[in-house]
Amino acid sequence: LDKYVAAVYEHSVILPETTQKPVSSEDALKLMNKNMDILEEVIKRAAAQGAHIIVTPEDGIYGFFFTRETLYPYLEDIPDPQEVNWIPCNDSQRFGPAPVQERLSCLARENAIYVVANIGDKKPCNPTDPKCPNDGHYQYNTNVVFDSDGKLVARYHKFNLFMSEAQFDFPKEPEVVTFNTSFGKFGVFTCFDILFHDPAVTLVSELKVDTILFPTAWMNVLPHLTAIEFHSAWAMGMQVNLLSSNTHKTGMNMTGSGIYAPDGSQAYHYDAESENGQLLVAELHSHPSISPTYLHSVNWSLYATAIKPFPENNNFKGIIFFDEFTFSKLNSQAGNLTVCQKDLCCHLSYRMTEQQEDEVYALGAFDGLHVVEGEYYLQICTLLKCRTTDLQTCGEPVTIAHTRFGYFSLSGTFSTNYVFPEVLLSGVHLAPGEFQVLSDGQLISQN
Amino acid sequence: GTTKPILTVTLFGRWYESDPPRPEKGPAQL
Repeated sequence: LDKYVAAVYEHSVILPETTQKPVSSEDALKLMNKNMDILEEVIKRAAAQGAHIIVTPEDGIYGFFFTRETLYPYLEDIPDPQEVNWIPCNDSQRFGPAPVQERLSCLARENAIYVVANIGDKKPCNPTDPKCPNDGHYQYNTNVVFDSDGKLVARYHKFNLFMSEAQFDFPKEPEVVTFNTSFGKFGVFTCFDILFHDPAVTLVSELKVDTILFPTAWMNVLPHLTAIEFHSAWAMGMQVNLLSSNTHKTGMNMTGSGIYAPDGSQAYHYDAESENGQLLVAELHSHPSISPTYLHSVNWSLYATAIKPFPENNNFKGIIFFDEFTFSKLNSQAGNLTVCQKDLCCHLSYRMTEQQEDEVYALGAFDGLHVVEGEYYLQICTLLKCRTTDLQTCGEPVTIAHTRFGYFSLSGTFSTNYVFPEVLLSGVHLAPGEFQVLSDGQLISQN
Repeated sequence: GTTKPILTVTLFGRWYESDPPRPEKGPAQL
C-alpha cells in the first residue's frame, strides 16, 4: 500500500487505588479490564474508520504510582516474538496466564487491525546473574504489537527509563525492534527513549523504518518539551512518521498526542481542560522517504556558519527547564539579531506586524549538558515570548501570545545534524504548513 | 503569516556524541 490509515488514542487511564501492599492478581486484572473496556470501544471505532493500526499509551492499561512490589500482580510473561509464533487469542495459556495479551490479541483479530499497547513483562532470572534483582526476576516496561490476525509480532522493553520508574528494570542493551507490514516498516520505542540516540535514532538512520510507534506518558514542559511540539518536531527532524499516543492526565500535565509525518502534523490533540480521551485518525504515506515532500538532506549549520553574525544586543541570562540560556531582547519591530553561547551562535531575522506593547520577545541560545531528569547534551536556538515584560521571566512557561510576526528566519551553528524544528502558537497549537525548513538549515515562516 | 501569534520558534539540537556514558544503575526514585 502506498498509503495507510493510522489511529492513536489519548486515553484517560483509570488508576488503581494507591496501596503499599500488592493487590491480588484478580484485582489487578479487574482494573486492567476497566481500561481495556474503553480501549475495546475505541479499537472498534478506529477499525470502522478504516484504520490499519492503532497505538494506545504508555501506562494506559494499569496506570502509575507503583512500587516494584505493587506492580508485580499486573505483569505477565511476554515471550519473544522472534522466537515464538503465537496468537494469544487462540492459545492464551501457552506461556502461563496471559489474560491481558489474550484480550489485546482478540481485539486485534476480531477487528482486523494492528494493536499497539504498553503492558508489563516479568522474566525470572538466575541468582548467579550479578544483575538479577533480589526478588529473582526482571520487570520491564513493555510495548507489544499484535497484527491483524492477533499474532504477537513485536515486543520492546523500554531502555531509557524516566527517573520515577524505579519499579522497572532496563534491558542490558537497547533493543532495536522492527516489523514489516504491507504498509511499511515499523519501529517501536517508549516515551523518554525519544530524547536519546538508542534505540530511537538507530531505528531511523540504520534500520530505515518508515513509521515509529510511540506509546508515551509525557509530562508537558513549556517552552520546548511539550508533547505535541517536541514529538512533531522529532518526526520532521528525523523525516519519519511518528504515531504518538499520550496518556491523558491533566493533573500531571499529560496531554498531547498526534499522527506526525515528515512534513508536519496530520492530526493532533491537546486538551489541558477536560479529562476526556480522544481518538485521532489520519492517512499517512507508507514510505515517507519516497513521498514528494521528503527532505533528502538538511545541513543544519550551513546558513548560520556562512553569514556574518548580526549585531549582538545587551545579553542577559535566563533559565529554561533548569538550563541557563543566554538571551537577547528583540528591541525593534523588525531586525537581525545574533546571540551566542559557547560554540553555538543563533541568528534571527524577523518582522513583527502587530507588536503588543505589553509583550517582550527574546532570542536565546544554550550549548550544554542538561542534567536534571536525565543527562543529555543540547544545543538550542529559540525565539520565545517572555512571561511578562520583566526580562527575568524569559524562558518561563507561557501559553498565550498576541504579537504577530510577518516573517522569521532562525538558524544556528550547530555541531550536530540532529536538530528538531519546533513552532508553537498561542493557545499551545501546532502550525503545520505555516513554516518550513530550508536545506541550508534555516527555519522560516512559510509566507 | 501564521494563523495565531507565536509562543516559541525553536531549533532543538541533540548532540548525542557529547552525552555522558550511561550510568550502570537504573534511575533513582524521583
